Amino acid sequence: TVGAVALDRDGNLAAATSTGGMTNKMPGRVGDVPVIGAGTYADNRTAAISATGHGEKFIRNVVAYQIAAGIEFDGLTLQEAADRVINGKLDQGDGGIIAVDRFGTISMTFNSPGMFRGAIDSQGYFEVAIWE
Amino acid sequence: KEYALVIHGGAGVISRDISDEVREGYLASLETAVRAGEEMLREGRSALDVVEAVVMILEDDPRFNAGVGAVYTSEAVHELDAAIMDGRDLNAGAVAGLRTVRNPISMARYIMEETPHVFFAGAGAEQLADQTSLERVDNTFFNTEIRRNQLDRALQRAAQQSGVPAGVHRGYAAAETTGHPTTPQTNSPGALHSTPSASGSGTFSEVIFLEEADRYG
Repeated sequence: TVGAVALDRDGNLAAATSTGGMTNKMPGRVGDVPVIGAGTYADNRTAAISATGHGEKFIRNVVAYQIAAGIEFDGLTLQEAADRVINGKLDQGDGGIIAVDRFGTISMTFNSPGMFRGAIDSQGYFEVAIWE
Repeated sequence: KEYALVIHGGAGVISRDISDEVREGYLASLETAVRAGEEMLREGRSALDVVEAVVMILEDDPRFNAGVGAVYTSEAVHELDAAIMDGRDLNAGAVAGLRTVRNPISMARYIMEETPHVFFAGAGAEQLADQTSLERVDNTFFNTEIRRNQLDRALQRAAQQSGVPAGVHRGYAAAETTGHPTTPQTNSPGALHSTPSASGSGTFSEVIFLEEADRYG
C-alpha cells in the first residue's frame, strides 16, 4: 500500500491511498485500505489521513475518520487523536497512518514493526525512515 | 507551516536483516517521491494535485505494493484499489478491483471529479475507465518476480496447511491475463490465512514483507 497526504499553500488538505491488497487474497476482497473513512480521509477543518495495514481492522474501526473526529469533536491534537486510535483501539501489529493537520503538524503513527514513510515541510523538516 | 507532505509505502513486518543496498533503495524511492511532491507544493500546486502525483510515483515504483509491484490475488492476477479525498469540500473518489488502469489513483480522482458518485468496483469500474483518457495496460504490466514468488510460497504453504492435494484446482484461466501458467489453487478458505514465516534472506528478491505482513499491504 502507498499513500500521501498534503497541506498546500492555500491551506487545503488532501489524502490519497493506493494498494494491491494482500498476497493470495480472495478475488473481490477490498482493503489495505483505500476506503473512504477507513483508510483515506481529508477535511480542511481537521486533517488529511492515509492508512496502511490490516484492512479489515481499519474498516471496522473507521480509523481515518475516527482520527479526524477526535480533532473535531474532542479537541485532541493530531498526535493525540492518532495515538488514541492506532495505539488505543487497534491491535498491536495492525498497521499505521500518516497524517497532516491544517497547521502542518505531521504524524506518522504505526503499531507494526515498521512502516515505509517520509515527510517534508516548508520549514526544512525532512525524514525518510522504515523502522522506529 | 506553508506546506507539508507525508507519504507511506506500506507497513508491516519489515525485516531488519535486509542488506544496506535494499534499505538504501527503499529510502531513495521514498525520498524521490517526497522531493517531487515538495517541489510541487513549493510551486503552489494544490494538495490534491500533489497527493495524486506522489501516489502515481509510488504506483510506478516496483518496490511498493501498488500499481507495478502489486501483490497477486489467489487467482494470480492483480486487483488494485485506490481512494482520494479533497479536504476542501469532502469530495471523494474510490475504486476497487481495477485490473487495467495503469494508475488507479487517477481513476479514483476521475470518479471524484467527473461523476456524481464516490465508489466504483470491478467490471463497472473498468467500463467507466473506457470512457476516460487514462492509460490502460495489460494486467501483466503490474507483474514482478518478487510478488510472484511470494504468491507461489503462499499457495504452497496454504496447500500444506489445508491438506488439500495439490491437484485440486479452481481452474481459473489465469494464464490469459498473467502470462504465467495457470496456478494451482486450493479451495480451502482457511488456506487464505497463513502464519508468519521466518525472516527473508536479505536479498531484494526476498524482501520484505513476509506472509502475514502481506495482509498489511
